[in-house]
Amino acid sequence: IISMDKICKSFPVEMGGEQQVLFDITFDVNQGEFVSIMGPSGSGKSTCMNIIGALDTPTSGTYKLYGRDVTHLSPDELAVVRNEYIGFVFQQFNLLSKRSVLDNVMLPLMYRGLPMEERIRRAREMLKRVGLENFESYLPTQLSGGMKQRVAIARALAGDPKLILADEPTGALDSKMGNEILSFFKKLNEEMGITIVMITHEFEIAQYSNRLIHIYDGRITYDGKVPKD
Amino acid sequence: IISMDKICKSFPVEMGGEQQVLFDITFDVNQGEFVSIMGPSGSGKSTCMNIIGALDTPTSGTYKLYGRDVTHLSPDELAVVRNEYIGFVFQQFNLLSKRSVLDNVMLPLMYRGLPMEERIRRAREMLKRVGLENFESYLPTQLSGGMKQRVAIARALAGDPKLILADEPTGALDSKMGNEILSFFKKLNEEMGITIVMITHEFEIAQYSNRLIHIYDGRITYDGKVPKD
Ligand SMILES: Nc1ncnc2c1ncn2[C@@H]1O[C@H](COP(=O)(O)OP(=O)(O)OP(=O)(O)O)[C@@H](O)[C@H]1O
Ligand SMILES: Nc1ncnc2c1ncn2[C@@H]1O[C@H](COP(=O)(O)OP(=O)(O)OP(=O)(O)O)[C@@H](O)[C@H]1O
Ligand SMILES: [Mg+2]
Ligand SMILES: [Mg+2]
Repeated sequence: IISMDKICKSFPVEMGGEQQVLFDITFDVNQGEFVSIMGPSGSGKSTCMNIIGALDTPTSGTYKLYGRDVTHLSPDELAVVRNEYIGFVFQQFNLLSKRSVLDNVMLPLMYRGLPMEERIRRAREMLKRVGLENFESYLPTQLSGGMKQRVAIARALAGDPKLILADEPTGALDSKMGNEILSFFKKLNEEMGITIVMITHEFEIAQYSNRLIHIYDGRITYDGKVPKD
Repeated sequence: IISMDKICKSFPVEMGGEQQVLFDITFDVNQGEFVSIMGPSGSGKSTCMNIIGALDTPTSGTYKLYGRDVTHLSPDELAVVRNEYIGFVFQQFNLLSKRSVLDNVMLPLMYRGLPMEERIRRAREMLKRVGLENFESYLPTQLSGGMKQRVAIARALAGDPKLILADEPTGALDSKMGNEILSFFKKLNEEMGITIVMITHEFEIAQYSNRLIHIYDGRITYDGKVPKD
């Protein structure tokens, strides 16, 4: 369902220069896989994830999502694809600071044509999953770092996505909470066949997945089983 | 130098209610100590740190910093105390998005009356320490999550603080980078007697400190040696 072929990405930098950040990234992900992406800070993981999630376009190379060449879709068409298939947990959470926790979690459900009661029910179910059922009327500014992260996770899951893209979903969480959330991800993957691609820098968290891709200086340096050590 | 006595903190919540978040927090930290604070997400660690850093005032109880009762200082006096003694690494980095990396790191030095060349020299030295010497003219929006965290660390250290307050300083960093930065913290603590209070949820990181305080539901449940396990 995800097909990256020789994906390169450069960003403009001051004085009209360019900094290349991704070099010929090539890999496929099939439905039902649970992939971890690891690598040093600044190596290009989030940049890669943004292209997978159709939030950014590559400078060169081809990216197919569910068989469609995403590089040739209009921004509106991209938004439709994203809302239909993908739940995204952002590295910096990206919550709407003026809307309540419940509103934030319900946001992806707006595009599904579900009735209000159903949207509230699903949002509340996910908030309960991440231990925040008592905080639905709070604003993001009234939450701790780890609570914001859990709202971002609940929001990604509320829409019943087929594909979850999680950028360091446990970075702000303690070990117990991180393991609870990853066990839930594993359950979604094994019982419902949901495909998960997750960036993490914690090896203990990568153990929940069944494939590891390592990115170093914008290149893939490993793609295979998750080592036990 | 830090003296917390029966510190309580409540926040107002909707409908005029109040949520108590810290309950009778009492502990002292002496110059030269390296303390870790651990505990579940939402347990009150950052709230406690904000009071220690004189960024917030307790609802009741007394807080003395360097022997002065901080609860009775005016906002201006608090700002002077903070700028003189404290380097703060915020959980959400709090970088100025319209200023360059170098400007962000130099910011705390503005209050020291140092000449421009000296401020630039110190900022560059700290950027080199965190591996970002090639990124001084970048804007925060052009950086990865872990790079922003490293800029926040460099900024906290540039002012030669006597007291470092670090709220999850390695949350966005890979293991190798996290250990490099903690080794540097340990060096500052052991060789220069700098006091460090650090929130972390990674046990491997807490090993660098020589005292562990555990907070659970707003109360201290452990205060002693760092367990090896
Ligand atoms: N401005 C605020 N208004 C209302 N409640 C708040 C506010 N700031 C924090 N809280 C509440 O205080 C509690 C503790 O928050 P705090 O940020 O100290 O947690 P933490 O231990 O740092 O958690 P984490 O590990 O997730 O960062 C949480 O329940 C949070 O909702
Ligand atoms: N908008 C941008 N403009 C310029 N450079 C950028 C931009 N976004 C990212 N970069 C650069 O791309 C590189 C990779 O960034 P990316 O966010 O993908 O790293 P990462 O692997 O996710 O790191 P981390 O683990 O720290 O989150 C970095 O050197 C960063 O400075
Ligand atoms: Mg990243
Ligand atoms: Mg916190």
